Amino acid sequence: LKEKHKILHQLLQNSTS
Amino acid sequence: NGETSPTVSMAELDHLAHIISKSHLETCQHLREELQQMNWQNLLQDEVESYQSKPREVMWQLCAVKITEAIQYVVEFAKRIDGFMDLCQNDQIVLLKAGSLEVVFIRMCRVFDSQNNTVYFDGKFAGPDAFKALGCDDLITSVFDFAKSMCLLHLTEEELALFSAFVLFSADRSWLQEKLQVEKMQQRTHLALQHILQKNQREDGVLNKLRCKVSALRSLCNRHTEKLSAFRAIYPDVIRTHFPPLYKELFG
Repeated sequence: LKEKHKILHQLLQNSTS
Repeated sequence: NGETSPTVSMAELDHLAHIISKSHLETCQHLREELQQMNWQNLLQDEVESYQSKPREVMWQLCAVKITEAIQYVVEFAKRIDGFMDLCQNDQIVLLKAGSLEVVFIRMCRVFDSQNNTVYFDGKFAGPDAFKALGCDDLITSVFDFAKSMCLLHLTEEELALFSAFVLFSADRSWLQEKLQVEKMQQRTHLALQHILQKNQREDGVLNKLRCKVSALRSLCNRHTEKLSAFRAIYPDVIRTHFPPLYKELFG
């Protein structure tokens, strides 16, 4: 699922702004 | 004795409500102060006509961009809730893929003018007729009806935040790996919502009305997916080349 949702995964990884 | 269940105290519910409410207020696309100062100006007739005369694919693309922007704020909302980031990455993705648009629909009532049946879109307030070019009048009507019915409940920001979190933590989504943990979060959120509604002296029926909204939200999202499939069948290249990558990832 992570592979198919790279952008969402990236957004989740980014520190909260 | 101050306990609502053997494992959750009133203090814990207050704390959870506080965290979720804070996350909601920090990640709302339009702050409450902005909304109060906003000139709730409706589209002029020629502006409505301008949206109506846009090619179908251009209007779809514009709406996809707006939905994607709103979803990014919902992702941020989820991330600021401790319990959400404690879930495994698979489940975080599952919950947001299934629930982010539902939260966008819930949040829509903050920027909805019930009296004029208009919603904040692209800088002004637009009625359903402005979305005619999309070719899905029935879905648009349902989305507006949903926003209107949410407005009728007159929820506070805290109640709205807790309901959004309750929807996000839906434990019945497919492909969850740690269903029990999500279920636990949803139960706690439900208790916190119930607790805050009681504290605000809302009548008992409000919680039941909110529970009914859950199925309405699912129906709206399913219909969005159906409309997108129909659109894709005619304009596959438009989606591939012009739609936001996050939108394609979530709904593709």
